[in-house]
This record gives sequence, C-alpha cells and structure tokens, in this order.
Amino acid sequence: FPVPPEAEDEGKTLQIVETYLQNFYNLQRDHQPHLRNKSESPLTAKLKEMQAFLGLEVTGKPDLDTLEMMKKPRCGVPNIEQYI
Amino acid sequence: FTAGNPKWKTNNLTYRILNYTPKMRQADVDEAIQKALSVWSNVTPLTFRKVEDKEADIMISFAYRDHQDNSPFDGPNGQLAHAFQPGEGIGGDVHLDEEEAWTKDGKGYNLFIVMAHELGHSLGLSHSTDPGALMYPAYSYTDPNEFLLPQDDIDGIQAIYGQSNAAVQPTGPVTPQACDPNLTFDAITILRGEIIFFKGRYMLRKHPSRAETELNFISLFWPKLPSGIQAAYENVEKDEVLVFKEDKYWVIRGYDIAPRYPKPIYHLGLPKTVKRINAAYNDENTGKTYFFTADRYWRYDENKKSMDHGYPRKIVSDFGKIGRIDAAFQKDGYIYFFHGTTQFQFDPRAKRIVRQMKSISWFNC
Repeated sequence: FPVPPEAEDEGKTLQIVETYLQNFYNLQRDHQPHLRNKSESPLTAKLKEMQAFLGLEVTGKPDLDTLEMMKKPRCGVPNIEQYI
Repeated sequence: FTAGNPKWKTNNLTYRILNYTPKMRQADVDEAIQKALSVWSNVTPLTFRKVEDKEADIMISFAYRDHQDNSPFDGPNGQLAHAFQPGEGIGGDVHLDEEEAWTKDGKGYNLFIVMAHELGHSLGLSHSTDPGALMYPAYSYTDPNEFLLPQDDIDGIQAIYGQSNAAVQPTGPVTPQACDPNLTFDAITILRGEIIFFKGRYMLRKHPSRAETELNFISLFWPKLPSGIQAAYENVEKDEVLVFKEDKYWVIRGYDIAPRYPKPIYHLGLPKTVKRINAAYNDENTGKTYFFTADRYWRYDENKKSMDHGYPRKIVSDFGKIGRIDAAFQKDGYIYFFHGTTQFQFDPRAKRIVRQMKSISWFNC
C-alpha cells in the first residue's frame, strides 16, 4: 500500500487542508486552525463534511486518503455570494 | 441539486465561445464543446444554439488566475474550471483555467469531459457523491468515444428539466457498489497479490490485508484499455496481466500496456470460430492457462507458448455444473469461478467444487 511520505510537517499539511476547505467547503479564513483541538473546530467539522461527501472514512483528520483526494485535480466552486 | 433549485426558464438555450485556448486546434475545441452540450441535450428536452455576436445564456471562456469573478484560478492542476448556476448575466457561464493542459485525448485534461461537467453546473446541477458520476467533483478521464452519461447524472438533470423527447428513454451506467448482492463481474485477475475485479469501466481493487475495497476507473491506471474487459489473468513469471475483449487481447506490465498491442486472440492458438473469451485463469504451478468460452475451455502452455492437444474440452466434464463462467482466478491453490451472483470454489486436486458462495464474498460485507 502507499508508503506514508516523510513526516510532512504539520504546517504544510494544515496549509493544504485549509486552502482546500476554503476553496470548496466555504471554510472561513478567520477560523481557529487547531487540528488537535478536542472541541470540534470549524476546520474539523468542514473536514468531516468533505470526507463524508467524497466517500472517505470520516475521521476529521488529514489522513493519507484525505490528503491524496485533496491533491486531485477537480472542478472549482465559484464564489457567487456577490451575485446572489 | 444547487441550493434554491435554479433552472433556466426556457429549454432552448444559447451558448457562445468567447475565446480559445492555443493548446488545441479551434475545430477540436468546437467539437469538444458541441459533444459536451449533446451529453445533456440527448437526455432532456434542452436544445443549444450557438451565437457569435451577442450575449448568450452560456458564455464559455478560457481565463487566467484572477478574472474578475471573485473566484481566481490557481495555475496548472488544482482547480480546472468552474461554472455558474442558471441565471442572468454571469449565470450559466463556464470559465476554464487557461493554464491547464487541455487536450482531446487522455493526456493532460480532456476538454470534453471537463466541459460536460461544467455544463451540468450551468444547467443547475451541483456536485454528486457518486464516484462514477460525471458530476463527481474530482477529474477522471473516460475515452470520449466510450463516454456514456451515468445514470446518476441522468436522474439529476431529468429531475430539473424532465425526460428526453426521444421514444426510447436513455439510460446510463451505474457505479458498482462492492456489497451490492446483485453485483456480477466481467473479469477478475490477481495483480501482484491484489484481486482486481473488472466491471464495465470500473475496477474494484481488494488487497488481502486491507479491509476496504477501492473503486477506480480502469482508465485511471490504463487510459488506453477499453471498458468492458471480458477476461483477464496474471502471468506471475513474467509479471504481466493479459486482458481480453472480443477477439483482441492486451498485455499489461504495471502501469504500461506492452507495445504493439492489442493483438488478435488467434495468435494464442484459439480458432477463428472463437469470437470472445468469457474467463481465464493461470495455474502458476503448472504454467498452464485455461480459457473459457461458452461451454468449452482450452488449455494453453505458457512455456511452449502453444495450445495443448486434446482441447477444447467440455467445462461440465472437468469442472462440474457451473454454467456460463463470467470470471475466474486462482488463489492459494483453489480456482474461483463466478457465474452471475454465485461463486464456486473448485479444488483441482479433488477435482470437484468444494464450496459455493456469493460473488461478493471477497469484500468484507
């Protein structure tokens, strides 16, 4: 099975996760970015939403499968608030 | 469905191509867009007319990074394109990231596939959770010549605009679910210790020591392979998998298709009367490969590279009452035959069927 990359530092992982969730799941830019925070942070909640939607195991954590999905090319979600 | 269920008030829509990418011939861009539009007009009452010099319902353009719609693109890969739900002005418009490697084949990103997806948004569909759906958010390649709009997308768009005016209503492929008791298989093979189940344009991949089953498009690993593989087996000695469809076969080596394939199955020694192979397995102990078609089977010697004499033989006389064989593979000394939703475990030493199970028994359901 896929060999986990060298311990990708948490900062880089957090960057990937945040950007993805901001782009596609409307994560607000001023959320509290703790991944290890016990009470469910907005980021963890959005991560679970993404995992559930894309048929991944819902862990709320940036596991290998989730990160792999986040790196896949995909359709964008335009920001239409200003038009509505 | 998109929040608020936006839809066009008319079924007769207009589109306009504002600019072209230099990465493809203009005619190829036009063709890709027309084909993408027909994906939706074929299953609904919708029609699309091209306009040149005035505002259209669906304005199609290639754009760079920030392009004044509050949704900048991000350069190669990542976000490929986006589209706006039905409505006035920017509503319905499609923007394609100019920095992508747009193509009309499997290299780079296929413009037809991405365009068909974005038009789904232009017509009011949101993203689907079905991994086989066109409206699934992640890009996956399908040969445009083999593309069929999946049932999930047909159901979605027809819920908005109604059925096609055609006499015969179109249907589309359904994404296989590993634990669907009605699931049957086109072909099965071992590949480097994993079991690969072929079904339509999909392959289900099961590693013996991983609980979950992975679903992929065949084209994800082998873009040049057709869907609807009918038989497959692994030659462990040569680390090759041979796959069969109609009267041709391909040799797979890891991610690559061996050069100068496909070849006719007759090169293996099968008679011209055989038009297709239903199933095949290789016995790695004896180096013999068994080809099943209709009610008979042939035996091939991988070392001599020729068919053994005394074949074909009747399947029922040597393997028992199995009926038409959809797929077969050998594992841990047993042969597993698949007939519809039923699976037979055959012991070649005792020369009899020792167990009967469901075809989906391998998926930890």
